[in-house]
Amino acid sequence: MKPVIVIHGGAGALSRTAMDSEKEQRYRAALQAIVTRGQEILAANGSALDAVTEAVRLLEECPLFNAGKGAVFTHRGTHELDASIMDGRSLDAGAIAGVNHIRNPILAARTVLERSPHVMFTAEGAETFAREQGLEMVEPDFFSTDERYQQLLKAQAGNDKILLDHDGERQTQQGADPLDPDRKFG
Amino acid sequence: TVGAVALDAAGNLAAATSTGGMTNKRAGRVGDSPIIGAGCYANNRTVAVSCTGTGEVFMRTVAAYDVSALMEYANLPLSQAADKVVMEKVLALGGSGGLIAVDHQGNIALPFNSEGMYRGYGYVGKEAVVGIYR
Repeated sequence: MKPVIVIHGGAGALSRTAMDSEKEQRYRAALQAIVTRGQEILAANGSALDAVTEAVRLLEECPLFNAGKGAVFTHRGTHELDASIMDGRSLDAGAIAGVNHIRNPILAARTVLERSPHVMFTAEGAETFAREQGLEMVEPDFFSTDERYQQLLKAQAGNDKILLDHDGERQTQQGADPLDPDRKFG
Repeated sequence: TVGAVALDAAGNLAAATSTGGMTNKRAGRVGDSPIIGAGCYANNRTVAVSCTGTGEVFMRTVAAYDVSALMEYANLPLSQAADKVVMEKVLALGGSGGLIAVDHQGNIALPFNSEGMYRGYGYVGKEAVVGIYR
């Protein structure tokens, strides 16, 4: 039995031809650093729950990924963030949905798991719970980046398509019409 | 969407998922990420799973839990269970995306049916490995 951490930063229309090398290096460096941090926690006999919480928190703090800072925009030009966490030892779980004032949604999900008898909170109730539990709260524009906003504008200009997080990236890079989300290269 | 799964030295599994949703989504639309069993699941007896992709399909297939169920009831090893969910069941409904998973023995799986998936893993004491494309 070998302690291990695995992370993901989303899936989609990611191709070598569409990604410039500098941006690719930034993605690889971020993934590498976050995996390494997770390994450090496990190596110090930290729990799997702590390792995944910290890994996802770091992913939320990185504007390259669609969670926390760098989250995509809704049709209304707002953010709606969701997160969940589950402990395999006890089958305890915590989740929040539809929030935009909690800096780290995964910490809120973890708090739901640890400090409430419930599994899921949404919207205003989730934010009230997070605030009462002392979690860091921010203004919604904390999560906004210009790149994501440009993706929204292009999606709305191109037949109002709904895009997966990384499908929107290629659309922005190529300056073309939004990709067909059913287009697959598997 | 982002996620992490881990197995610790005590043999415990955990999974976590977080997302900003989909660009231009309708306000109030929720995907698989906060839904236990769809975008996130962990059970010490089987596996920890975090999913990413077209949320509606991962919800309808209860994708994360399905990996665990295939292992527990059909005795599939992790690699086969994860591939069956992503490359057959999700794809059959027109879903795009992937998942990461680790089982109670430390085996890992990172299948995806899309063009790429930002991913990485690291066993304690070994070098971290990251990937983007196929």
